[in-house]
Amino acid sequence: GRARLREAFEVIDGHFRNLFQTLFEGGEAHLALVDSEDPLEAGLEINVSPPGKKLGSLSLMSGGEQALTATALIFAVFLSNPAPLCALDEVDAPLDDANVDRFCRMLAEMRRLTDTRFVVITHNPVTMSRMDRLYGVTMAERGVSQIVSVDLQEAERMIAAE
Amino acid sequence: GRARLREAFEVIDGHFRNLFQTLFEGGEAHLALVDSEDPLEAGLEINVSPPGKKLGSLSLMSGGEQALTATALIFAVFLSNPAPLCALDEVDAPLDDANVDRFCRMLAEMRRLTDTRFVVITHNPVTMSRMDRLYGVTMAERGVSQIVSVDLQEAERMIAAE
Amino acid sequence: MRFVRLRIAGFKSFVNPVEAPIDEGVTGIVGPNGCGKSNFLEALRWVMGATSAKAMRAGGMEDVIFSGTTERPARNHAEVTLVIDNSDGLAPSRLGRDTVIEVSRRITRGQGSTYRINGRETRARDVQLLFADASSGANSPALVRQGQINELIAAKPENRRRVLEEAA
Amino acid sequence: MRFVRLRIAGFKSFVNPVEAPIDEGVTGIVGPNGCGKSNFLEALRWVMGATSAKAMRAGGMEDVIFSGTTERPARNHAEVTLVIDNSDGLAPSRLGRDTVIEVSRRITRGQGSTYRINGRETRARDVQLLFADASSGANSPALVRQGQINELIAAKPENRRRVLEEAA
Ligand SMILES: Nc1ncnc2c1ncn2[C@@H]1O[C@H](COP(=O)(O)OP(=O)(O)OP(=O)(O)O)[C@@H](O)[C@H]1O
Ligand SMILES: Nc1ncnc2c1ncn2[C@@H]1O[C@H](COP(=O)(O)OP(=O)(O)OP(=O)(O)O)[C@@H](O)[C@H]1O
Ligand SMILES: [Mg+2]
Ligand SMILES: [Mg+2]
Repeated sequence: GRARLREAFEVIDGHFRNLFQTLFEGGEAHLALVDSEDPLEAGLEINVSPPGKKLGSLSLMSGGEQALTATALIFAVFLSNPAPLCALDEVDAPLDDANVDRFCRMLAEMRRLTDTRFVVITHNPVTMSRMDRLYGVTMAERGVSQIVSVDLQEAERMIAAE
Repeated sequence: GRARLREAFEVIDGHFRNLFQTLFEGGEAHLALVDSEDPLEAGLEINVSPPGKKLGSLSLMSGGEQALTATALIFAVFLSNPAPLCALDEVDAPLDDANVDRFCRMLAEMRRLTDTRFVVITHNPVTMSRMDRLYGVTMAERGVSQIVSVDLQEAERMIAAE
Repeated sequence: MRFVRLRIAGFKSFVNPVEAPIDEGVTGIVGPNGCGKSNFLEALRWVMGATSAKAMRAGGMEDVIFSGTTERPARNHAEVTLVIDNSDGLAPSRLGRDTVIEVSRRITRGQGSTYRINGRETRARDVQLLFADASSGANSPALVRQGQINELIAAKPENRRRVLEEAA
Repeated sequence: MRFVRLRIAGFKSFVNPVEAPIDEGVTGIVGPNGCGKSNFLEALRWVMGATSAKAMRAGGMEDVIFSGTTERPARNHAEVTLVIDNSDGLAPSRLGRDTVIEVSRRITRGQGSTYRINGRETRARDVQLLFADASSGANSPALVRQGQINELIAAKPENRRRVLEEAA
């Protein structure tokens, strides 16, 4: 119970530190269990020191930086116990192009390290271009969804203004 | 006190119904004060009936539809008592191109109806192209912000991957 | 254990039956706002035994049944099937040694959900256990809902810790 | 009453003094993640008398002072000035008949904030009243923080009602 959670915490923290350092070259981050000696009662803090800056909590980062860091935490948890399927619904929404590229490289690393199949919902053309295949969801009839295979060009047309 | 809040509610609901009908051609939405006779204790519900669908709460809509509807509510509140400045930080993040266009047209209508000055933070190239002017914020020196006037081409280069 | 195919009929906006292969690597899903992308992921979590209607943006679980449009009447059933390739034999042995496992969930208005594994009716609990054993329950941290990253950022520290617990 | 210019020095990442005109119509602000766009809007809300450090993503109000980088030491002060064109004479009369009103807020480590209107020291309350009269306080619904739309969508109905109260 408690021992397993402490052990899982150490493994996840290890993955998280590595992922963060890869994403934010020159920065450092780590997790902490706080407010209680008992891991089943404790809170999970995310401490970050972005490149060139002092240590602070996740809340001091910008919106895009927070999203990328939280996504790294999700992937750290994932690596500790890889599921057969990982699905991500628009996690790249607040990211600028440079961070979308980092997100895609992190995702490619998850793909390389595991047998997991990934499903990624996105509106971002950069993310779309890095997928192994694309499904387009449409409503040719109002209120009725259909799903079709699309190539990148068709996908870009789909998300462009109707 | 209570009378003023009821009156403000009627005005805001009126604006909200109009804005929603313009945004979602063929749909209908309205606000409701619930859970209490006393408007100072009541909750604010947002009821929506998207084109061709039944009446439900805001939570039944998709992420992008919810964001556009909530933005219409913000603008309805704004119209009831226009402030000298209105600032919007990345409200267009979850919107697809068609909805970004609707958002920009709603913003243009706010600009037409009031003397308010608007400041809009965005990562979206469509939104950028509809601004009266653009300021780029940069960190030429790490951790130190600077602000410069940019044209649309420079802005697009700025948000593209470094 | 690999998830290889998802079949959906009558679930939310997927009133017409659809069948989507889930192949290796990374599959992208695209389309305009409101076209059904999140509904697709919700159908997957639902067949895995999700119990929270709220996490499906539904008031009650029956709200996942196609509720009709001006052109089409509401339906009475929704059914989702997940096809699992078990050729590595790693699925829990109580499922026998089938190389293909089909998990189905069907909900009928006024009657709740029934589950089947390879056609044989089973309890919700068995389906949840099947996926929990594979560290892939409907609440698995690997299934990230729209807006869940923002929730994680804003969460109180004790609520964030639950993410760890799901994985441990 | 029109807001025409914002000057920032030492506030968060704006350690070097910047001056931005705020002209008619719609001004767009762009740049990569983390470059300072939200900090710019926070500086504006801060000079208008914002009292919640939490709403500025700060632990305490002193956290808005430039905290240093590996190349530059932390600062001891942060100052923001908002220039208001009052040629329509609609600002509250206690401010006299100046056609230009400069509102400044300065914070010093260990000493808290001081406010000035046209160079004369004033209380925080007077600055808050000035903006409240113009239905444009730091908590005005017209100033939408990053993520606030999502908060509004997810909010309990009684918390959503407060948005109405701010405007009434
Ligand atoms: N029970 C139901 N019956 C019919 N339609 C439904 C039902 N539940 C939800 N919908 C419809 O499904 C649509 C939402 O689909 P979904 O949330 O999957 O969109 P999305 O593609 O994820 O959009 P976004 O990009 O905005 O997140 C809504 O328009 C809603 O009206
Ligand atoms: N007191 C401070 N001193 C120095 N730097 C600070 C201070 N407070 C915040 N910062 C820095 O400002 C940056 C955040 O800026 P801001 O939130 O304005 O970014 P942004 O341009 O809005 O990004 P996004 O597009 O991701 O929302 C962070 O990198 C943070 O480290
Ligand atoms: Mg969605
Ligand atoms: Mg920001």
